[in-house]
Amino acid sequence: CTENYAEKYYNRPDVQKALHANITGILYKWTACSDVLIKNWNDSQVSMLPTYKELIAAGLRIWVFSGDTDSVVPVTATRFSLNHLNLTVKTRWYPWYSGNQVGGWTEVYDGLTFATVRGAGHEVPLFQPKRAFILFQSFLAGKELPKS
Amino acid sequence: TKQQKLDRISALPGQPPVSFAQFSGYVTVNKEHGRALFYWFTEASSNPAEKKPLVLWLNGGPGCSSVAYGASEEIGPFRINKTGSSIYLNKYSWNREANILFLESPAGVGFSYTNTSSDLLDSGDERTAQDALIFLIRWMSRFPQYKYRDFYIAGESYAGHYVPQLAKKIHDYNKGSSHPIINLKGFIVGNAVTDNYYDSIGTVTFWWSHSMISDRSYKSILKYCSFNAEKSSQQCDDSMSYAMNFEFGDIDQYSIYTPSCT
Repeated sequence: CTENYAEKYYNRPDVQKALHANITGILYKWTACSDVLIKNWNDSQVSMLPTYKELIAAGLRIWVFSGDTDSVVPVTATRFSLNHLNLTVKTRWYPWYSGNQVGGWTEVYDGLTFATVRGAGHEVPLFQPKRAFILFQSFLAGKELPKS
Repeated sequence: TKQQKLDRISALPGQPPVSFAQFSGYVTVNKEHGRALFYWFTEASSNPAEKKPLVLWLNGGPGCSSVAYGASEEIGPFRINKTGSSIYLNKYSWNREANILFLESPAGVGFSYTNTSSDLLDSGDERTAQDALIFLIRWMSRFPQYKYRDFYIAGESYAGHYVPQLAKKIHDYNKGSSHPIINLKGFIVGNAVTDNYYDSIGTVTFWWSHSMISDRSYKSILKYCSFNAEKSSQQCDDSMSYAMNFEFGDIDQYSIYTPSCT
């Protein structure tokens, strides 16, 4: 229910003042999501795969991760999609570790790193903060996820 | 810059003392329409912050890229307590390693606004990415110390669109410069919306392989749903809604093994 905490906190006038938010000062119903935007979303790219191909060719560092207890954009969805980039495997599938536990599994391709985060839902850092942090550190360092 | 000083947050209500600086405010991305995006910036808590990279975090939706998610319950330096009366430190905050910039996008989300109400009815991928690029260029003018800094974009869910689309816009924008101020090095996305067709096949496969739906539902969804048609058939809609309304049960679909919020 953590989303409800935000609804309380960000609708407080003192918080809005401290954040220099809602400068009009009208009573503002801040919400985590905008229903109007969701219902009226105009254009949506059918597939991001062509964009991935272009940015891989441009040499960007690209990591895609997936919390494996999410059923909204689940790990199998991501694997099916990435599979159609037909990338070459650079480092074969292995379990990566966080502490002395398997933090997830990963495979490194030419141009893209894929990693799962074990036991995490859609918002990975909410459910597995330490594993998400290790993932982020490895990404920034440009290093493969720890093998032990 | 003067505006940077005005954007400085002295402290948020109920916040514990911290060593890092934080800023927040608005950047106008379209003067004619009066569109302005709200940002919250938390500098790196580890020294030297001026050596740490800059990371822009985007959530998804579309329409939910607000500070409720990434900033407040995932990677931000603070978590909000149950009553909303105070905030406490997040031990695994990503600003331990980087300067984190949160953006409420597009206009209409969170504190970001537009003075042209029709903007709320024709938002989409293209304008969201364009406004985000303009935001970044103008934000860098306000925070010139971050020009040329190693820059990454991160996000989850529908930001599986926002992040690569913005990366592409930056990549194209940089082609005109020999020493681009937005020094984009890469991006990282989680549980990312990637390809409508393959994502859908993978989602239904997950539901079946995790025993959330019956064989019967699985077969009828695969039979009636083509997933790459603009409009789904009535039989497809019926199969999907039966599975979700009568077979899932009251679970949190975003985390299928944890208690749902009652």
